[in-house]
Amino acid sequence: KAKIIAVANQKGGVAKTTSVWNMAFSLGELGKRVLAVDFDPQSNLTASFLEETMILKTTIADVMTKAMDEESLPNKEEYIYSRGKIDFIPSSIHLSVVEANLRMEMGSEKLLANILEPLRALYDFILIDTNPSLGPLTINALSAADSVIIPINPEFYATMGLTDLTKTILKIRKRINPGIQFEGILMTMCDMQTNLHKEVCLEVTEAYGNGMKIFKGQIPRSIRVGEANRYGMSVIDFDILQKITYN
Amino acid sequence: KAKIIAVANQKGGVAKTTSVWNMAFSLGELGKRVLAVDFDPQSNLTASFLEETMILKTTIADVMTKAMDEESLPNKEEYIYSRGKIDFIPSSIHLSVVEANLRMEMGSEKLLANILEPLRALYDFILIDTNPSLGPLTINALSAADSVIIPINPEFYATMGLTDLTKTILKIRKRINPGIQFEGILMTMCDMQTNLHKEVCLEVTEAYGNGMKIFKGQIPRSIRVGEANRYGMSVIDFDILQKITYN
Ligand SMILES: Nc1ncnc2c1ncn2[C@@H]1O[C@H](COP(=O)(O)OP(=O)(O)OP(=O)(O)O)[C@@H](O)[C@H]1O
Ligand SMILES: Nc1ncnc2c1ncn2[C@@H]1O[C@H](COP(=O)(O)OP(=O)(O)OP(=O)(O)O)[C@@H](O)[C@H]1O
Ligand SMILES: [Mg+2]
Ligand SMILES: [Mg+2]
Repeated sequence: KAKIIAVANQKGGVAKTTSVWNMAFSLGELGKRVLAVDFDPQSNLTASFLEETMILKTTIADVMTKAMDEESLPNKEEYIYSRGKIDFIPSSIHLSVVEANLRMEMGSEKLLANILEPLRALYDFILIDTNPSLGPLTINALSAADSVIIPINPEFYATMGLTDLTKTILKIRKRINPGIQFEGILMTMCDMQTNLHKEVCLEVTEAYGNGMKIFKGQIPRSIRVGEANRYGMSVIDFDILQKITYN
Repeated sequence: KAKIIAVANQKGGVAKTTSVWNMAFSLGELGKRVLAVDFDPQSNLTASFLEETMILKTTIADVMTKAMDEESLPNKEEYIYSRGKIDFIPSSIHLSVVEANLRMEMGSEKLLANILEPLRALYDFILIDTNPSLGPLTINALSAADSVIIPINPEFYATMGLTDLTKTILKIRKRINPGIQFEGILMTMCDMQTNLHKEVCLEVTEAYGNGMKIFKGQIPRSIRVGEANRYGMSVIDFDILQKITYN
């Protein structure tokens, strides 16, 4: 039975999408069956997964719309696509229309949870990428998740939002999803040669380290990550490609 | 009469807040009268402006709520604060409640415009920081603006969203704010020693350079920017401080 992990932080540009993308492939390399869900109308994750030949018919926006209208869902073969060892459910800009409608729809927090529940048996991990907001889409993702990974870059603006995010997660635990746990804080885009990043990493560890796990592995800033995202490859594959082409 | 400029891009972490913050101080140094408006519930801009001794009573969320309820607005002295030569209107997390309510309120796109209109006579520039979304708050900011600056970092995920953003701005021009112009695209966090950033900057210039201005000044990536934001200083002041302390 799959573990469902949401990757969330309302602060923009902290490497939510990059983390889901690379985690999906790393887990795949370890032989795990992985489903990645793009739950951001920006659809960055979808753009990385998409290969030239793929044509997207049904996205998570369509499935959510059917769920909201209490219509029967499409067959999963219609909205689950594959790329190598990894399956994914794509997104589209229409998900922002779903977000607006979710606000008006009573009891709509568990719509995504109900879509993912029957898929648990098919995977080891289901990873959900979210948009930079604490609105109805992220609430749905957190209501469907067993745990949440919080990526954060070691800078002032990013640490500011941690309090609101943890408050929101605790509210969801109390009211909607009693099972949600904190998987941990993932420090991303770290330049540990700078005093700023050293200091802020320490601050985050002091402020949150008691109540929550902070992953020991800090993801360094490297232009390779941006390059890998651009070529629709994981950092592992891109690295291997680099080694092959440069040597 | 002030020019109202919105700084917007639904892609997260492209330096919207950092650009408003440093532009406000640079214009102030040039002797311009500047009002900065924080229109993001995350309130990052407010955190940079805030000094230890300041106590925020009224924020843009309170003013918007009064405007929505057709009540008379508070005196501007209650919601306009000052820091050095720059005035600012702070935000708070309650602005996300305003965002949810704006969706249900007919004809609410011009609420911010009506708040800022009487302030035009007092300033040369009014700069609006927005949240990473194309929702009701950013629509309000774009409906109030004479022009829009689009910050973008030269990476794959950021360039993807430009089409949606320009479409949204053109719709606003047609339906709500016929005067809105594109001030230009500002390339931020550029590391021009990397092929990736050189290539993407070229791509953006080729794709958008004909129809829109692309500022010649590309903002380089530098840890000084993160440091300045953390100490609540502009890059200019921080630089001067650095020079004084290090020499
Ligand atoms: N370790 C890293 N080193 C260098 N660049 C990185 C790293 N991780 C992510 N990036 C780059 O930083 C930018 C932001 O990352 P990403 O888009 O994954 O963040 P996000 O949190 O998903 O953003 P959003 O809030 O818009 O959804 C991207 O251009 C990405 O390529
Ligand atoms: N030129 C730069 N060099 C290095 N770091 C920068 C630069 N500009 C911005 N930053 C850092 O990048 C991060 C993102 O910038 P900022 O928060 O201003 O973006 P934003 O678009 O306002 O984000 P959001 O979408 O969350 O509102 C911040 O930590 C900031 O300090
Ligand atoms: Mg993302
Ligand atoms: Mg910002």
